[in-house]
Amino acid sequence: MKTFAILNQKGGTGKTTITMNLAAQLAALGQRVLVADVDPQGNSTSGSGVEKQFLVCGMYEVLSGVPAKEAVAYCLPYRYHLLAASRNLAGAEIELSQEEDWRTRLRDALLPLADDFDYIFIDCPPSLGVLSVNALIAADQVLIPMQCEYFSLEGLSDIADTIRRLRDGWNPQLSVAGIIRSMLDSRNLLARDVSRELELHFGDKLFRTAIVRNVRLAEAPSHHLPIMSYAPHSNGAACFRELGNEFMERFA
Amino acid sequence: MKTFAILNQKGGTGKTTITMNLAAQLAALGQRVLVADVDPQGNSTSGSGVEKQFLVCGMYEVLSGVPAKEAVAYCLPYRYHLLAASRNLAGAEIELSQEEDWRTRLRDALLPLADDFDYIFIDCPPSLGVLSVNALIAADQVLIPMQCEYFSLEGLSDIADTIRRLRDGWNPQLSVAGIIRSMLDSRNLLARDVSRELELHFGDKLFRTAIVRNVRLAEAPSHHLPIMSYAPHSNGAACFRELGNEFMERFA
Ligand SMILES: Nc1ncnc2c1ncn2[C@@H]1O[C@H](COP(=O)(O)OP(=O)(O)OP(=O)(O)O)[C@@H](O)[C@H]1O
Ligand SMILES: Nc1ncnc2c1ncn2[C@@H]1O[C@H](COP(=O)(O)OP(=O)(O)OP(=O)(O)O)[C@@H](O)[C@H]1O
Ligand SMILES: [Mg+2]
Ligand SMILES: [Mg+2]
Repeated sequence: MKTFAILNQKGGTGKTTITMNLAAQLAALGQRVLVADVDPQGNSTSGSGVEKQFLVCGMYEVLSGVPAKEAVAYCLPYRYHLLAASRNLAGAEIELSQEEDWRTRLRDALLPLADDFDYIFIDCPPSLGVLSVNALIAADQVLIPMQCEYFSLEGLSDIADTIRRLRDGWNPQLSVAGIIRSMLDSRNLLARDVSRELELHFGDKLFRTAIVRNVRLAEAPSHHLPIMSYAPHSNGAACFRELGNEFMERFA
Repeated sequence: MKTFAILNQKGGTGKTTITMNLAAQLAALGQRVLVADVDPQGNSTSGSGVEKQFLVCGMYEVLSGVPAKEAVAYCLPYRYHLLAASRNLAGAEIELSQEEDWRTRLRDALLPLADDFDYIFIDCPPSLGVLSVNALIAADQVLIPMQCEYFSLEGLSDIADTIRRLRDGWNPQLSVAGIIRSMLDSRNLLARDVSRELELHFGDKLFRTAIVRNVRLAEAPSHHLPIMSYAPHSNGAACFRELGNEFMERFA
């Protein structure tokens, strides 16, 4: 089992969209995949068709000690399993930070699932706080969805600092798996400039596959469908077929 | 003085872009405006041309007790004053939450500035945690930048719950000033559907002015310029002229 944190503290960079559609693509390729939603917004949860308010046992309960196996559910159109974000996850940040062992709660909760899945994707909130730190300690690697814009570029050094800090203290094997360009509009100059900067700084860590801006990707979650089912002939679907293949090439 | 929190826990909805350019537009109309950056990412800070790492006294220091007057600096191209986000603001969430009076730190820090400014805009991080709660208790009203997409619509009920909770406990006058549609691409059906939902639910609270998607707005902060100076004839600049006028009509 390989565990990936999908993280960028910059908001709106495509974390949830990449988590759900990449996980669905790998599941379609026959992999056993779990999506774990640690974002209090619960977008991976609602996009997968699960209603937060009706959820009896989700991520908040698992972080409080309930075995993860009791919270995992299969999501049919996506063909992956989901550990959903519960309604009261928003309160977890302050509550958890008062506990002695708050940093390793998610890691310890996911360990018993090691034989059940090939990949786990943890969809993170746009922050480097308690829940994201939990994800970074539970993960083997980090995938960083990134918009090719000024503010996104600025934020990369903060993520790198946080990963380095956690590697020295809590998770020695943690590394950056790669950077995925998202919502790319290659017609505009800014995106081309930032893309070139990323190639210079990150070399091979920058995925060849970029996810282009495609409104079908923004529409699909409201129908609770992965892009492959909602709009299989769209540019968005083509990007995720390619991304699935590149991911398998790099990590299988 | 009127204080506005610019908040939406959904990431990437245009909070920083609207904070900086609306504040600059009001300053150009002769208003005395302060931008307070409580987002550890510090995008309003870097976009205004201030380097976080060289900052001696910023938001973290002010929340720890340093008088705000000592941290406020004038930003020439924008013609507003800025209370910048300091480097160590990221650590403030956990540190502050251990203090008895953590919720009212920002409110108490801004009170002595009441005679110096007409408007204060607080740029918030994409979360409803400790720093955003501080902003909501310090503010009179909340402006909610909003993308016309599924996940953004989902998140509105969480903000409304948080505002209601704080109104009952800590800030009885807190109200929603308005919702501003951002990055609007009115050609696509999803945006038109969501726009109609917003009109139904929020009526007059929905600003008539929408900020359209315009790459000049994404380029301007890398030049440390407001859109009015960077690309005065762009669609983005036209939107902010209109937004400045609508804002004055509603709140002056
Ligand atoms: N390639 C794309 N093309 C068009 N729209 C996209 C694309 N990727 C994501 N979106 C839309 O952009 C918005 C932001 O994406 P998403 O919610 O996946 O980002 P995020 O990083 O998870 O956000 P947050 O920081 O709030 O968790 C969403 O409304 C989503 O539907
Ligand atoms: N109207 C617009 N047209 C084009 N690009 C825009 C527009 N508004 C914002 N952007 C760009 O979209 C990205 C997200 O906007 P911004 O950073 O202002 O959102 P935010 O809500 O402050 O994000 P965060 O949740 O990370 O604080 C930025 O790269 C910004 O430059
Ligand atoms: Mg998300
Ligand atoms: Mg911002």
